[in-house]
Amino acid sequence: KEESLEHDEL
Amino acid sequence: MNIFRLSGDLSHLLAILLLLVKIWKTRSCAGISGKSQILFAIVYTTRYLDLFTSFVSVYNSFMKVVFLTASYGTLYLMFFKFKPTYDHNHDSFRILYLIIPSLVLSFIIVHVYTVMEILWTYSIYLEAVAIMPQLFMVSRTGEAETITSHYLFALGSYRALYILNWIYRYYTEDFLDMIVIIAGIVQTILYCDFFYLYITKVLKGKRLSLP
Repeated sequence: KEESLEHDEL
Repeated sequence: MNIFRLSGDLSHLLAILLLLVKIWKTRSCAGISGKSQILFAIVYTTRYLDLFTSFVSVYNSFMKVVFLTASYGTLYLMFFKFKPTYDHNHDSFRILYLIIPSLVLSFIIVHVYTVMEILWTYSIYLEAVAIMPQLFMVSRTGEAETITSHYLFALGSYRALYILNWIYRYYTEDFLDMIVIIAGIVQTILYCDFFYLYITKVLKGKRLSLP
């Protein structure tokens, strides 16, 4: 299963 | 973090606080679209679910909590505390026309097929168009209070500043997220007409009224 991306902006 | 991103965030924060202060001080939410505010609450809720799953920085988490709290606070003021002042007759944009297509698009164009990622993508698409009921309301009434104009200007500037941030990040760290960039450009374009009126009227001390 692919991991969700980490979004570093708001 | 760079100066464009920080300015964008502060502009976003300013917009949200301006709106809260305006409603609180005037004891009225006249001229404000409750439908846009509902959409923004959906945007923040679906995007900031990652408060519970990933930690980026104290700054990020703090801002997310502020945006969520302010957004729901605004809804409370509009739909409960100052409900009699809410101008729902002029707030007639059909938000399902924005909610459904954004949802469909977030299943079609998304980086990774996970629930969290689809919700994040949905929040990006919905945010791009969430201001439409508010702009529609201004066009229907033909005017906006000066403080409402400042609110809209700050809110529109935020994504425009983010575009500069993405250009900067592309050159400095190879960051390229086409979903958020295209949506951000669409979002900013929607404000262009308003920006023009703001600069030619409000900044010259006139009230924003449409011809």
